[in-house]
Amino acid sequence: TNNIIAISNQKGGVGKTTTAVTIATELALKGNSTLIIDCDPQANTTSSFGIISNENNSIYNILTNNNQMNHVIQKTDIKHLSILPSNKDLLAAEIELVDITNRETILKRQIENVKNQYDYIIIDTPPALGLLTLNCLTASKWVIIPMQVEYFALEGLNNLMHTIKLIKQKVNIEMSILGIILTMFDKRNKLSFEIEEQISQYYGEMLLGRIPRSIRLAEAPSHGLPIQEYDNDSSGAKAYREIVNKMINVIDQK
Amino acid sequence: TNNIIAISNQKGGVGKTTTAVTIATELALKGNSTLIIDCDPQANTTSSFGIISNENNSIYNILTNNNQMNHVIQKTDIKHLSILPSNKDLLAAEIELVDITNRETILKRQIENVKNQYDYIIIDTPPALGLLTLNCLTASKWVIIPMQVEYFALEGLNNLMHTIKLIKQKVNIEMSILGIILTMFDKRNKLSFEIEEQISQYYGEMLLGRIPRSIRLAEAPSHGLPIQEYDNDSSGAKAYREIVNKMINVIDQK
Ligand SMILES: Nc1ncnc2c1ncn2[C@@H]1O[C@H](COP(=O)(O)OP(=O)(O)OP(=O)(O)O)[C@@H](O)[C@H]1O
Ligand SMILES: Nc1ncnc2c1ncn2[C@@H]1O[C@H](COP(=O)(O)OP(=O)(O)OP(=O)(O)O)[C@@H](O)[C@H]1O
Ligand SMILES: [Mg+2]
Ligand SMILES: [Mg+2]
Repeated sequence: TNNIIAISNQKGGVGKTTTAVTIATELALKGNSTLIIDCDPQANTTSSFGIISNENNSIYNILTNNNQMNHVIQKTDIKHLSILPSNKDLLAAEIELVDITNRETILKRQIENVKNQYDYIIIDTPPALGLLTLNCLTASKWVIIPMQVEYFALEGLNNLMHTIKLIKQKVNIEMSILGIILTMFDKRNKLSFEIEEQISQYYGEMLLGRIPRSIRLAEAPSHGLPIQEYDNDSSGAKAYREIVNKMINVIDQK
Repeated sequence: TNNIIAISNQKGGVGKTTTAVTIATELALKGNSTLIIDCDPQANTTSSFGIISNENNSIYNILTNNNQMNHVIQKTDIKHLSILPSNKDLLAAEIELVDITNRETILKRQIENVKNQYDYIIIDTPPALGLLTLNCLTASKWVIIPMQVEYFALEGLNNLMHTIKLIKQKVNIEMSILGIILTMFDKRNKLSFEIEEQISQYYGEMLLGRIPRSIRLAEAPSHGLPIQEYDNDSSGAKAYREIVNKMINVIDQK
């Protein structure tokens, strides 16, 4: 596949992991062979599937020791969904990779070896614009930007758009923005609507939709289950299902 | 002063910036001469005070060109509160500092030059455990850990405690944990209480208190004002006031 999608925003706690886990699961449930890559040292994507990755079996070994992808990729409990897990070893990668030539395309080259086995590849990124996130954006054809409807989110978006433009010019001409998802949207407060209004003015055509604040989404990871397995009728699961359908449309049209 | 307090948690979006801004403002309003340092490339602390730091006048210049602290520190609109601002130049610092000897103590050495001018120094850190955060933790005598009452927060806490122990052993023997603050606490949902219960079991004596989810706290930064100036009677402002009183007690007892 060329459908490699990074979920990225350097602002913390905006729902990157929740979006990556939910979208990857939805694609797999539709029968698509899907790989999810956890590129965050916090390994929240890995624990969202109830997986604990041991010392020698994580994305750290792929980025620094050049291990075989297929030796590290594991199956999840969801049919058609595999995972390249993370663990805290990845913390060291940012510093260890600095002196390596072509340090920003390591992940891209590794994915080349396995991409034909999948219909979609989803990459969860850490809250930063360092070497790990650079590797993820360089390896991806598409970027989805989850954003909370709060003030800091607006300021960070301009930085992120600027970074994506730089990456497109310098290392990855194919990359484009698949869309923006407004997460944890609370209809009871006017700030949500004010920020949504401001985003629509500048980036209106990129808006994929809103995800309501839904406690079921926050509960699901503590059971090691994606929302579809934990509570498939929740408002959060339904909202993500709609977004995935829109997403597939955008990809098929390009 | 030796009262140098880092606000740190590598989990994103947990209220680090909101906590740093609110605590620093509260200390200044009580008449303490206070410096707040923004060590995050997102510069959310800087924009919380309505400040836009220009090219040559930010923490980036302190860490990489060895500029004088007093040439970069600015006054805020709050009496007794000054700021060492940040901007997106800081993004490059992580990579630029790698080859420098004693790269983790640059901030500590710079603070030595000005610490006698202040009663308290508060440092906002980025959502990561990289070189910038290492500089902040090495420079600090105390660490405050804001945590959301959500599942991922629990997992991240053990990693953070592990990192703090390492830093204490290797670079900064004086450092200790001032306390944990539970942020965006929502009394309407049982997950908040479940997680609070789990934290109390392991770290009960470190709990400084809870901050309720309060929309006024999320609105204040869009006006470039700390909560005390935006809405001093809000539940958020009151909860932080209580926490600051407890914090001062802990510091005075040691
Ligand atoms: N729509 C939602 N409603 C309620 N809670 C949510 C929603 N989406 C995410 N959450 C919760 O909010 C917290 C932050 O989400 P998440 O961890 O996915 O963000 P992130 O951007 O990946 O964070 P980080 O920057 O640390 O990687 C989590 O505890 C998650 O369970
Ligand atoms: N008690 C609260 N009630 C409601 N909203 C809050 C509260 N505390 C913080 N917020 C809002 O939640 C969002 C995240 O908070 P903040 O930016 O302070 O977290 P952070 O840990 O500094 O994030 P980052 O990891 O990106 O640095 C902000 O939009 C902020 O305004
Ligand atoms: Mg995440
Ligand atoms: Mg912050």
